[in-house]
Order: sequence, then C-alpha cells, then structure tokens
Amino acid sequence: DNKGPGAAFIPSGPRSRERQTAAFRESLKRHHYLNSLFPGENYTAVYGVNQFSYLLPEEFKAIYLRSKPSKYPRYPVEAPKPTSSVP
Amino acid sequence: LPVKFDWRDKHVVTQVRNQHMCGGCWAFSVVGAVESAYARKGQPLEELSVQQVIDCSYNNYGCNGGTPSSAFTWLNKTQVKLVKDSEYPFKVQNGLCRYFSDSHPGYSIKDYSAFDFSGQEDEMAKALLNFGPLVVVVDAMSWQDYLGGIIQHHCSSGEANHAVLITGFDKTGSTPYWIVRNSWGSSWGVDGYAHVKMGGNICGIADSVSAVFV
Repeated sequence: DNKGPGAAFIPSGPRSRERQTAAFRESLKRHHYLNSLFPGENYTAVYGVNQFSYLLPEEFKAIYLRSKPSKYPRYPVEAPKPTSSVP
Repeated sequence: LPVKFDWRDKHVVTQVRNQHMCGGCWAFSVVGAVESAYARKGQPLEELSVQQVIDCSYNNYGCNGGTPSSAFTWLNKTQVKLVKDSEYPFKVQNGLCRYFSDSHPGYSIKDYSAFDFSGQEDEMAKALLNFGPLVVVVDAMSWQDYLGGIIQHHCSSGEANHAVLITGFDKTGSTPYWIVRNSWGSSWGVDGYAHVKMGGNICGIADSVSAVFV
C-alpha cells in the first residue's frame, strides 16, 4: 500500500508498483527478523520502516553502498614510558 | 578520556546532508571532515562543496563510488581548494569538474592520516579528541532498516561499503557507542546519525579510519 508509512519516500523512476510492494513486504519480514534476535538487550538498535523500505536490499546496496575500505597500517600505540624517565 | 564527547557540542560539525541517489558517501564524509577541521581552527563553520569532490577527484568514480583515502590523496596531492557549497552546489549526479582561479577563496588541506584502529578503540577515541571528526568506512547493509538505538549486531567487519563521519562517543551508559554522522538526510536514524557500539569493531568501524589536518 503506497499510502502506508514511508509513502513519502518512494523513490522516483521506472520501478513498478509491484516491485516496490514486493520490496516493502520483504522489508517488513526483515524488520521482524532483525528485531527478534536480541529482544532483551539494553538499548539495542531498532529496525523498521524508513525511506529505504521500498528498496530491495540489492537495490539499496547498488545505490547507497558505493565505498570500500582501504588497507591502512595499524595505529602505533606509544609504549608507556617508565616513570623514572618522566621529569 | 571523557566519558562523553561530541564535536557537535563545539559547533564544528555541519548539518546532516542527503546524498539522495548518488553513491557519493565517500565525498560527503571527506568534505564533512574538512569542514570540521577548519571550524576547529577558528574559521566559520561552512558547508563546502561535495559536488566539487565528486566531479574533480579523478581517482574516484563520483556518484558511482569512491574511497575516502583516494579523495584525501587527491586533495593532498593537488592542493585543490574546496569552495563553498553555495558556489558549487550538489546536483545528485556526476558533472564536469569546474576549475577556479588561484585567487578564488577556498579550503585546502595540509595533510591527512589513516590508520587501522581495530582492537584499539580507546586510542581511536583519543584520536577523535586530538584530530577532530574521523572518516570511517563501515558495513552499512543493515543500516537500510535502522531507526535508532545502538547498533551491536547484524553487520560485520571485513565487508565495509559505506563512508561516514564519527563526531563523538558516549560511554555514560552500559553500552558505550560511537556517534556517527551519516549522509542520508536527517529523517534517517537518530536525526541523521547512527549510534554504533564501541569495542568489538562493530561494522568494521575501526578498520579504516582517517583524519584530516588543515
């Protein structure tokens, strides 16, 4: 139902209503799964309907997740100096 | 180390922006870091041009993707001056690089540093205090559905795919967390921010960390 929560966030473009509806249904199932795994945990994240709920995960990834990490050197932690050498 | 710190409280972090359907998170995170670095040096807090980085950082792919490290390398090597956002506004697509005269006012960087802080998130917190907001690359696959709370599960290290900016941390509660500025608009998450558990390299948040100097 396009008038449901998040309707204002439906992406423009040639995506069919059927595809959006399918993506939204899949999102609801995913939210249920994500919220069910650690229910008693303090302050744990909550997952639900937002502006991306009409996107399939692969569409979301293709549009928004377009960076990748670089291999950096490990941060060199300074070894603590013996107190005798501290003025 | 203070138990709670956020560069927003020092008024050196610009508002959350929205990359819309442009895969330019890498540019938003890098520009956000430069904006904060200048504000920390006493300059007025200004929104700088993300579009300039998207169009001109030749070693990246604009809205089709890129890495913060390549953007910092480009900024450092070319000494390009970033102009204000109002002069070169964001248009949600790649464009031709616009050049400005040497006398045109802008903001270049002096250097940047990049490290792997995995297993050393307390040191990373110190780096945040010393160097300003940190650019990191995280696995944000499950962030598609995030509404709020502290992200502790459903993502992994080693699969990072999204660049963001850490502005602070909060260790006052039972679950310490990083305060992470995203670029998906202020209606996403906690007013545009995510909270990610500190320790354990959640979502690979400590794997690729960079800071900029101006």
